[in-house]
Amino acid sequence: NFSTDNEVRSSFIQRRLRSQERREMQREILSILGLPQRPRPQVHTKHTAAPMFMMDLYNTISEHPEIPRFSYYRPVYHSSLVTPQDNRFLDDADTVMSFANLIEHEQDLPHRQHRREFRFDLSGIPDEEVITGAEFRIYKQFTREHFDNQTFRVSLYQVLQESTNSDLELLLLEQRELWPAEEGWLAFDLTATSNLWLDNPEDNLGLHLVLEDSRGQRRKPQLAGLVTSKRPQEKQPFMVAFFRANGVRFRSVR
Amino acid sequence: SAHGHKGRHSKGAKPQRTVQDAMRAVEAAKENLGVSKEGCKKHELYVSFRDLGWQDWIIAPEGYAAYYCDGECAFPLNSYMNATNHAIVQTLVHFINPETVPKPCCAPTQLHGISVLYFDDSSNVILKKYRNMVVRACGCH
Repeated sequence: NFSTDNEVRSSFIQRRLRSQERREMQREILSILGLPQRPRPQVHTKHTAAPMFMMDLYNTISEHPEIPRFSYYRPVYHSSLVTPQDNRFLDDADTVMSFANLIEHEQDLPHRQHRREFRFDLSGIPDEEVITGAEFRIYKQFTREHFDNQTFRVSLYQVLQESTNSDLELLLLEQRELWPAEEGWLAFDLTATSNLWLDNPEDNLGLHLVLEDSRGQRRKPQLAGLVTSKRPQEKQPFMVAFFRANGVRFRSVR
Repeated sequence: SAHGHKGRHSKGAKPQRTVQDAMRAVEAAKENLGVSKEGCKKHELYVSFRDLGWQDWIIAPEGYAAYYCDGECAFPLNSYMNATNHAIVQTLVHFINPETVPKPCCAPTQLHGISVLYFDDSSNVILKKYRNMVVRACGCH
């Protein structure tokens, strides 16, 4: 009556499930996973930045399955997606979720060409989850031409209010100095903002990124090597949030 | 339940079965049958997300070894490491009163978690840790 990993009984021959059995099995597994039905993603490329980052995290925790909750080392500026060597330690997460930018095309309208907009749909976050950390991540490529010794300042704003004209009410979240020769992922802390958006979804009006040169002139973010578009795929900007389960997860009664 | 009825049976009444009687009955049954049902053990059960046709939304893993527990929790349980004290008592009481007291259950005693990486409807990616998905050890409860 005692069995461990090395004492497994192989009691049946592998066979294909009949369609009814398959449906029942799917229903059972979905129930265990806490999903009402199977997700049907519109786009499921695994080679964009967010899935690649999540895959890195998955591999990190799969290598240490004994850790009860996975730990994540927060990179501030790194060439690889997940680097366990440095930076602040984010723990106690039961779930990590990445969000793709909903703004499909870059608007090059005259009043908008020096800033980039990002918007993320947080409506899929389950009620029982509490955000313990969130980041906006954007890739900075190496740039040499024209700007050898010039630094840039990148600012990330939360949009507080939109109006019909070009005026916006913005809240500065974070500013960074950038050097042309630097390359890697920049991570901006969005923990407070995402908690606000979670409590008040109507306040989720997105983020604005603004680049200035050393003279305070607004510039296109691309000039500093910031990847704000869909290409290259593996360097697309995205948002990531870490969650902790708030209490016991209940499965639905069937 | 012991209520101090020892030696107080009325003449002509059916004698109450004792633990010793139950043990003898079990041994006799085993000898008569010539076989003993397999004990409580961990069995293979692999859940394949690929075979379920979910490759389009589950990124990793392809599946996982879930295992399950099955087998008989038969007397004597006290020689097994993983039977609870109560399961041992329950086995004995089952023999005394098989109609009303069931045998102990063969069930997981240790469970482990797995992590699943998947897309949601909005093509966001979710990495979730599910506890208690993999049977590590089985025992009688």
